Parts: sequence; C-alpha cells; structure tokens
Amino acid sequence: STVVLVFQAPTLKMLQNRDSSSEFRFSIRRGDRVRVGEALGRWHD
Amino acid sequence: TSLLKRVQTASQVRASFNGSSGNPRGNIFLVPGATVATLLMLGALHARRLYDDKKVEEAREKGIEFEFQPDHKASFLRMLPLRSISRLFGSLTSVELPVWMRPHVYRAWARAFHSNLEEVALPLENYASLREFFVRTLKEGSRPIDPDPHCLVSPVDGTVLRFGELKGSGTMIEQVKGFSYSVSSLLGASSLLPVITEGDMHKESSEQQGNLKEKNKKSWWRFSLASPKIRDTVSACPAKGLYYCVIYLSPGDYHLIHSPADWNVLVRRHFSGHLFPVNERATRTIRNLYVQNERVVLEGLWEGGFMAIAAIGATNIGSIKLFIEPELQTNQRRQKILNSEPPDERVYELEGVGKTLKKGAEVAAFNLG
Repeated sequence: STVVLVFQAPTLKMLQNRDSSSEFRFSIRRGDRVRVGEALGRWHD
Repeated sequence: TSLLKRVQTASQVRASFNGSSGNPRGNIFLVPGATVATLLMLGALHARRLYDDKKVEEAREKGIEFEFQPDHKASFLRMLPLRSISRLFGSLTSVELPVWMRPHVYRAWARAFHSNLEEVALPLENYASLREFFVRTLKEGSRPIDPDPHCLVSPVDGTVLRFGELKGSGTMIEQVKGFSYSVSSLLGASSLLPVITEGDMHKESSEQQGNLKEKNKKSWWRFSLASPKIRDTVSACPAKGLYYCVIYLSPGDYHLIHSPADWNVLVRRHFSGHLFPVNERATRTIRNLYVQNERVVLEGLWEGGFMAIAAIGATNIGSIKLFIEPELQTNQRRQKILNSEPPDERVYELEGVGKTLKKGAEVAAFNLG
C-alpha cells in the first residue's frame, strides 16, 4: 500500500514577494524510512 | 491435521471398496507432497523477493535511477482477477486462529516482513486472526508526534519514494524516471487542488492584498463543491508552494494512517479501481499505477492551505477503513464496469468546517484483503 500526501505549505511571504518560493523545507531523503509522527519538513514562522 | 486424516482415511476406504490391489501409500503422500511443494514455491518466491529488494536497495544507494519499462508480466497481471484474489486473501486471513497457534503465526509474519513485535500494544494471543494482527495498534508512546508547530509529520510508517514541489503544467508527479501521472487524476477531477489557469492568474494579481487564508477557506471549496467542473489539467499549473510526498508501506509496517497536521477534512472520494501490487517492480512496469488502483482520498484545509491524503490499496492490502466514516466499504465486488466512472464522493458538512482532525490522530487503516 502507498500513501500520497499533497499539501500547500504556509506561504505568507508570497504575499509580499510573489516570486519567492515557500519557506517549507523537506527534512527527508528518498529511500528514508519514516515513522508516524516524525517530521517530513518544516517551515519558518 | 483432521482434514488430512480424513482425506487419508477416505482414500484408504475408496481403495479397499474398489478392491484395488495397488499400494494405498501412494495416495497417502499425495496431499503432503502437494503441501510441501506449495510451501517450497512460496519460500522460493519470498527468497526471490528478498533478493530483488536487496538489489533495488543497492542500486538506490549507488544513485541508480530505475526507468519505466512495461513488461509482459504487467500485461499478464491485468488479466488476473486481482480483486477476487484480494477478497479471498482477506477471507483467509480473517479466519480465527487457535490461541496456541497465534504467537507462532504472528512471529513468522514478523520475521518474514521485519515487523517489530516489541511495540505491539496487546499480547499476541489477543489477536484472533492475522487480519486483526495486521491492523494492530502500538504501545503508548511508540510513535511520539513531533511537537514543533512548524512541521508537518509523517502520516504513516514506510519508505519515502518521492517528494518535491509541484511545478509546471499538468501538476505531474513522477512515478519513476520516464513516467509521471497527474495529481488531478489521482485526487479526482473535482479536486480542490489550487491550480492557476491563465484567467485565474489575471484575477489573482488584482487580489494580491487579500487575505490568503480567508481566500483558501472561501473560494476553493465553495467554488469546487458548488459547481464542480472538470478542469483542463494540461494547461493548469499548480499554485506556488504546493508539495507532495509518496510513502510506500511494506507488509511488515504499521498500517494505520495518522493525521499529518491539524486540519479539517471537507471531502472524501472513493475510487473503485484495480488492485495491482504497488511494489517497486510494479511502479516500474505498470503505467498510472496509483491512478488506476482503488483508493480513498481525503481533502481539506490546514493552516497552510490545501491538504490531501490519498490512501492507495494493493492486491494484498485491498481495503481501507476510515475511522471518520466507519460505514465506508471498500474492496467490494465490482459494480462499475468502467474504471473511468466518477468516484463516490462525500462532502462532510457542506456548510460547516468538515471533520476536524488533530495532528497525530488516527485517520484510517489498511486491511489485509
């Protein structure tokens, strides 16, 4: 079985600068084993 | 054992009734022989699978990227009654096991698929069937939820296959090198996925000063739910800051799905498709694997905007149980002839906020068969 997660990251900065990308950064790599509750990525407030 | 004895007795009675002068021992060994042959075959298949997995792992470590290559085995899979096989597998694994046998069976399963039995919530004897054991819960504190309010957590245990940002026209996710599938096909044509068409781009530039979160709440889903329409997925581009992550769960993994963040689920969609396997090989050989397979999609809003989880079934793990909608039945006998028929959709509280889920809350479970 497989789970696909699609999400929009918080992008408040985009309101000021439309060319900037999101502050969201993945903290995983391909092939990593992840467990429930572990961070997939983070963003700055 | 009793079945075996009965077969042996019947064959002996039949031989004496017919006055057969042949040696009845030939028949006696027929059933055990077939059983041994089946076990040997299953063992060989499992060894082959472990070997393939190891080769794939080694290749991945070396940075080798597998390319899409359809083969005759994939074509053959299409001809198999995979749904019936899946349902039969589910029935077999639902059989209640004798209490003395349970720890042996579950330990064997754990050894074969690398499950950690130390974190199982209940004593092994308490799980009446393999199916029940498969959707076991874990001991309190086995899966601590990252407390950082600025992080998104993994909804499942598994291996990260792909992740990244959705860019460019068509909003495509790469299945493997050389083949991609569209997110709109995965989530459904009436998805709330924030895409920007040419007309939207002009409109959006005049609304720059608006509050993004308010816009998320009001425009997307009201627009999409009130007047669903099929978008032109080819010309549409994803809105900025839209990401995806594909996680594969192997048979030994903990198979419950948790909420990756605090969010409100607004819509559920159930696609009754095929039940192809979703292992590494299948992703390389079957086109649109995730788009063709049976799946349940949950869509809603969180503080970042749009969020969707697609739980995709497979031959062995064919049905999905939703804790927020226990009455939903999946992996049912096929009623739809064409897979292109629209999915079964349910809107949770059209005028409300949907179903509220807390970060780390149990959302769904994959069942055997």
